[in-house]
Amino acid sequence: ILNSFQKDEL
Amino acid sequence: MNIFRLLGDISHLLAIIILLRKIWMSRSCAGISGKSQLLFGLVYTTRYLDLITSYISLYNSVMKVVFLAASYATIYLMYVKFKATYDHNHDTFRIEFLVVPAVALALLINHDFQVVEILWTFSIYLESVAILPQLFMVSKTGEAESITSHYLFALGVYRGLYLLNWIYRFWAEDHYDLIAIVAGVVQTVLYCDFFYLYITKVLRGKKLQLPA
Repeated sequence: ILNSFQKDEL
Repeated sequence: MNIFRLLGDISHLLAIIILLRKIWMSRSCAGISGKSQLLFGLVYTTRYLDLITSYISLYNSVMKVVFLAASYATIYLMYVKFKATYDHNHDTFRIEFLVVPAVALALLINHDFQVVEILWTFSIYLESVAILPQLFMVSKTGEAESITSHYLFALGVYRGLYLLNWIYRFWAEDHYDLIAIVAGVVQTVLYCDFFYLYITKVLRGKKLQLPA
């Protein structure tokens, strides 16, 4: 599963 | 943080400021789609809920507050203060055709079936099509003021720069988010014909006139 990287983007 | 994302955020901020300033200085929202602005307000509201819960960086928090505040201010100016100048007749895109599929898709395709994640996914899908009412309005009126086209250009470039940011992050940090990337590609592609018109016309000092 693609890791939904920590939402550090706007 | 990388240069592509920083330039993207600056371009995004520039777009929002250009629009807010245009409406405020001209005291008119002629030629601007209020529906797109409502969708952007919904995008930022559903995406930046984590403003309260998780702290990533001062930059991240400040930008989220600025985007939310500017978005709400624009909606206020369009639907309350300068309501009389709002062009109902040309802002007719049925936004339920954008919101409903975005909700459905967010429930079907997401990374994690949690409320915050579903809302984030919804905001990503909605943002990719949120500009359609505005582009539709420009096509209906057949033209756009140059300041509006600068706004659209900055807004289109922002997500295009994010695509470069995702390529960089895949290469440098070895992770990627396919949901954000696919939606970002769709979003940027929607601007392509506008980019063509902007570069061939507006940058040559002509008015943005769509071929009738």
